[in-house]
Amino acid sequence: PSHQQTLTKFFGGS
Amino acid sequence: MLEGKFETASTMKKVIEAIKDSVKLCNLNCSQNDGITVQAIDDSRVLLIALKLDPSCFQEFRCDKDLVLGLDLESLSKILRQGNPEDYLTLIAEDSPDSLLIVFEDSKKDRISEFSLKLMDIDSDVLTIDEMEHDCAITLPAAAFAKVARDMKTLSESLQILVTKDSVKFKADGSIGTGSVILRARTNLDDTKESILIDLNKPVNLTFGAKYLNDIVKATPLADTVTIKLTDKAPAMFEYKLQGGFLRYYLAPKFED
Repeated sequence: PSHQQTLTKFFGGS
Repeated sequence: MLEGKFETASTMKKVIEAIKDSVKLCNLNCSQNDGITVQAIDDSRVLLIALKLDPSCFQEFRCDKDLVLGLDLESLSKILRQGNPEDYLTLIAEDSPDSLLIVFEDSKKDRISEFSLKLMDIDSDVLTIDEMEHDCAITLPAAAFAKVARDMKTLSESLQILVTKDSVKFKADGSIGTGSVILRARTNLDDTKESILIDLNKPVNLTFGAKYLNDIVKATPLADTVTIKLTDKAPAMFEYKLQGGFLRYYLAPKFED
């Protein structure tokens, strides 16, 4: 089964 | 001082109903040039909401000093439900506010209702979202997308979206069985908002959590159409255009690490 990714993995934070 | 008057309360009522189940607390950023903007991420960090209400969304708008208004959306929703959709709605805040004044006016019935909502200090980190390259963009009737998202959630907690140059296929694989819905690209010249437009650079096959898609389609009352931008192994963007602004959702996909 596939895993739910999070947005922080893709977008830079500040 | 902030003073933003909407011609009707319905936009703000619909926007808050569309986001309050995904994020509980959020900061409203107010400025003279940008109007009101919001960026908020849900607790699981899977769904991000970006709202922009340009000054042109308002009948009257002034904001002498940049303001950040920290709001509990459940509380704001309670107050917004007090006004009728066709009322004028004005948001008023002082320069260093501890509350937001919300005024509804029904000019025909000479009724004015005023509410004051306590503000909060909300610590939120802001993510940087670059204008993304995408493999495909689909524009379809918002109601059609909402129906697929709601129907397929009853079958599976995941929804697979497969896009080719002439169709979008939604697929659910659950414990009771499987289901799929295919929407073919079509241009309806008599009623353009009924068209299904696919702009494809590369075929896409992505899987998303059905729960999050069902949160996104709560924005359906805001717009006739929704535009979905998809890229392999990257977050998807769902955009509901408003008059002079937008409500966008960014959703992280599911895949093998």
